[in-house]
Amino acid sequence: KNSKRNKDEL
Amino acid sequence: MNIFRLAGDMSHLFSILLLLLKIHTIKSCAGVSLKTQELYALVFATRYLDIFTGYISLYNTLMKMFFLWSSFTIVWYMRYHNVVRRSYDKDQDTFRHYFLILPCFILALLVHEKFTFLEVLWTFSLYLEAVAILPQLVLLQRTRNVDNLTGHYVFFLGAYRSFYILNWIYRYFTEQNYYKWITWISGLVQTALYADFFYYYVKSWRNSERLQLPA
Repeated sequence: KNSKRNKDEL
Repeated sequence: MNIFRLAGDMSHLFSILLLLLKIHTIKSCAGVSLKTQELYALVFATRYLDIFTGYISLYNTLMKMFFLWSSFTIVWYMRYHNVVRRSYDKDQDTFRHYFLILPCFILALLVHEKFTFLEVLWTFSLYLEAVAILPQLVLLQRTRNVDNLTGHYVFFLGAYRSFYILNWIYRYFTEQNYYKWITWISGLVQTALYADFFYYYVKSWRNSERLQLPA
């Protein structure tokens, strides 16, 4: 799971 | 990015702009809970540390910087600005918000996705944000006549997480194995806390009368 996508929300 | 998340972010941004407008233009923070503002400053400080470690998008970075700057600025205004601070009713804003911080931190140490420093702080910020509005809601019940700006501020602040719930539903159905239980449950608790406020807010808007929460 790409970590960037993991925390792409505010 | 989807329209629900954009609507949520814009609602959140708008709520903060309303509060900044109130404090900066009429130099008043009557009816605003300093404790909720301090909790939100802590939420952003523990959640947006990743602007130093990674880059997601210009939008993401700019919004995080604005949320960090605005939350600390509002706390500074309410604590130290000698005109604004006079309108802060500290003997009404008595919710013991420190009692919210420790349980959220302990829960983050117990329930998280990964046991790393940033991840535990990030999880802590989610739990804390879920309950951060409590001092403000308690203060609204004590403040007899809630002024419009404060009422709108709380409404859009509550609406932002409601839009996020629609965003999570949308992403669950459109992206493979997208699930974030901790975020979702925290968001549901957070929005549930606004339930009765939303009811009285819509009622006051429908009957075009002043917003009053029952004591």
